[in-house]
Amino acid sequence: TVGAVALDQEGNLAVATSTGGIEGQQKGRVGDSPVLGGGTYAANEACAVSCTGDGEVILRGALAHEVYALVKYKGLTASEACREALHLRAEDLKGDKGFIAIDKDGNVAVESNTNIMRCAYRIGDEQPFVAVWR
Amino acid sequence: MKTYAIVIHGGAVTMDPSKLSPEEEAAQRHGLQESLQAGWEILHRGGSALDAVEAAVQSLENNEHFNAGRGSSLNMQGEVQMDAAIMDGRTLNAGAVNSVRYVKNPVSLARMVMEKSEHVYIAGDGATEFALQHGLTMEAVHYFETEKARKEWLEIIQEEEKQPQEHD
Repeated sequence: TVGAVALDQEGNLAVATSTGGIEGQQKGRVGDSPVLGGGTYAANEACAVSCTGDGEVILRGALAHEVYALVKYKGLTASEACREALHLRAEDLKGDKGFIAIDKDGNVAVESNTNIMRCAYRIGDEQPFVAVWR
Repeated sequence: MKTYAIVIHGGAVTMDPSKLSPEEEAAQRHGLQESLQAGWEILHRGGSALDAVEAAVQSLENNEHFNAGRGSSLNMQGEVQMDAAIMDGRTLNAGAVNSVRYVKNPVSLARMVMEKSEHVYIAGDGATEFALQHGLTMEAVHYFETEKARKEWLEIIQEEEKQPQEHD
């Protein structure tokens, strides 16, 4: 799964997520990526979020919307919200979860418990950051 | 100038860190840089967040080192089957597609669904027909399949065949 979240100079947020699914998956299986609120969500008043990991777990937790709700209603930053969503009902929602997010103030977040998280970000004119985390 | 920023993630089929070769990691880092640059340039010039995320994801879909578009995983039947979604935080408009084949950039199809249809979500053959109606670029099956994905798929299938059959 790949994804991007962005904040433009007008203060608008957007998200896109795309996936080739999982190796050997059931034909017709839908993971989190194309499900709005599951693996993809954006709203200007809060944040934009894209998820990767175990799609079924992310779907059951509605984790992209969870991050949005934590930013909007609890006043957390994108990073704080992703960390909290990562541990949401950990016993019931066991599995790989990865988030990228950006909030309306331009705070970026990358949080994950996956084996590998390949990510990158760039804020304004600052130097780009690229990482393959294990 | 107001704040602008972009974040991307790029999953690949390999989830076992020990199987990630230095060459593959270097290729993935390069792909991440290209994708980031594609999105950042749009934001830097004053373009929209929506255009930026589409461009960044298109770049990853076109790169065989990531699990989307070219380089997608293969389903049980050994076929590529892709999903994508896009959402505009300004309007809460959204578009999504699932189980599409042949469409070079599923993220652009998702955007087309958002902007050119009355719907939010179109699946399977309907999504493919919608892509054809709107002139999106299509590719043959072999464009999407990589040697790496085929090899990992074969390993999974062979492993399943080793399991004892518990039904007629």
